[in-house]
Amino acid sequence: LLGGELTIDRKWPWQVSIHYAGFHVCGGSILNAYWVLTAAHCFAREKRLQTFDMYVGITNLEVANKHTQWFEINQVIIHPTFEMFHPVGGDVALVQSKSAIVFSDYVLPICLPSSNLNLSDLSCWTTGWGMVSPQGETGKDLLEAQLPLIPKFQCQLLYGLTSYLLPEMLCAGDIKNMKNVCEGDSGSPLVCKVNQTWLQIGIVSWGRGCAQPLYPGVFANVSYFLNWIRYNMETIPDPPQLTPFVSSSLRATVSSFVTIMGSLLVL
Amino acid sequence: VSHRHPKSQPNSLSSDVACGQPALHGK
Repeated sequence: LLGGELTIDRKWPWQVSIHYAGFHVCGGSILNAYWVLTAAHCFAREKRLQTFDMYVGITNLEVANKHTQWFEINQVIIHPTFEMFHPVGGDVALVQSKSAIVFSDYVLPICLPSSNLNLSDLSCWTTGWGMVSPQGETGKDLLEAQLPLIPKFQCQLLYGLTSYLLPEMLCAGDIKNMKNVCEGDSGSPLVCKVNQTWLQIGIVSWGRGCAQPLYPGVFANVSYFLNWIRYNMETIPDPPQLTPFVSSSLRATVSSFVTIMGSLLVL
Repeated sequence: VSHRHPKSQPNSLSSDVACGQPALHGK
């Protein structure tokens, strides 16, 4: 985040860090015990799913604490229109964890908005571990920034005709104070407070650079993808859970072994 | 684990906690 400020534990408990080969690559947000919402382009290149993992309950990526949980990924669902009508269109993905996220004051889900939420006059914030300067400096601490929403027509004027915006996209940025999302913030949530509850209205998606104030951050509009999100979360079953299991033959073998060892000890 | 979140949020996709309600509120 450019122009972001340090945040504190428990303030954004839905924030997820998605790692690839041990390095932070994208943000995400917790929707429920098994599902994380992020940007599809985080998984765009052909990569082995086993090389990804996720952290929740963490603010400093170098210091896992007692509230931090680590998860392997069971599957990733990419939106069917990803890159279909726009180079970064349909930039939404659902990530299913292999095991259940345990909720606490440090780890909580974010709410999804209603499809007809009025976006005017909302106080919206974004968070992320992305670059903190256009030179590519990265920080290990989670940053936060309040980003005003920018009307679509104004955003399209700023980007010009070469970078067209789809209806499923929305723009946010603080032009005056040079606050913007940057590389590594992708997938992180844009959240707004409505009636004392935080709703996720956007997913960090793309932009032209980070430090050019005339080019705000562009977000996938969560409201646009609500049906797809809900359908997948409701129809895809939870991943199978590994439970301790000992076959009857193995149990007999173990039992015999224990008996023999017990006899030897007596002798 | 927090026990203070009732299952009453209409927008929540979670079965056991309320969404969008951090325990800590920023100033």
